[in-house]
Amino acid sequence: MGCCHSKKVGRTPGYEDPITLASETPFTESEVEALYELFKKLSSSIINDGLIHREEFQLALFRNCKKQNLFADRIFDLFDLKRNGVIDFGEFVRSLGVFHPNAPVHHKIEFAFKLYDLRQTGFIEREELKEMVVALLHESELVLADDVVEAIVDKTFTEADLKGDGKIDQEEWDELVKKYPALLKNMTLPYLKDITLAFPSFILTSEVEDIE
Amino acid sequence: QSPAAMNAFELISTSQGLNLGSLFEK
Repeated sequence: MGCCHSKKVGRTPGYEDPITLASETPFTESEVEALYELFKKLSSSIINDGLIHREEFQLALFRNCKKQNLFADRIFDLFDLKRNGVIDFGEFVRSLGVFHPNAPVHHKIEFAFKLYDLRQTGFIEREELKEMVVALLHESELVLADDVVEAIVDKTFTEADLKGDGKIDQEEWDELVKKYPALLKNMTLPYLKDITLAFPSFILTSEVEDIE
Repeated sequence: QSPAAMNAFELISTSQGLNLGSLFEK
């Protein structure tokens, strides 16, 4: 549906053409425009420079920019494709694309594997798994004795480490996810299907006219 | 489900830091 009175609006330096971004992701051009509304909000919450800083990401997730969280940090690092410490609009859209309900499942599986491969060795190692369990317990203020944590990690490793080499590779992760599809639940954001409804103001400022 | 009975990854996946839905809350 086209817009009657399109108006050019100022774009940040990291802004990328919605047509290009739509061609590389599951989003339509209109959805990319709607995501820009969200991006503007997130990227101006602390420093108004058109880039999402780690503190702004934390603020959006937790309503607290000082809160340290291992998993939020990992997500930020994976979104930061250029590894320059900030997330620009193109990175934001491309990374969120993995979370779209229509994104290929193998992209979600790969992203989750990278997320849990804390030290980026190509494997999820036992120490990393324990570190993540301990971080989760700390975050949730749950207290479990160390031997219980060890038992949880051991049991998971016995199940996942099919080759028995003490580490989980991508292939073993794929098998584990087949067995426990719920492990990918966080990798799909239903919101992304309704993004144009959540951020409708783009309709008034859109430069894009969709041809349907 | 008791945390002790969960698969470690199931437990981890409950982290608020992995819930990107929060980004869309106004």
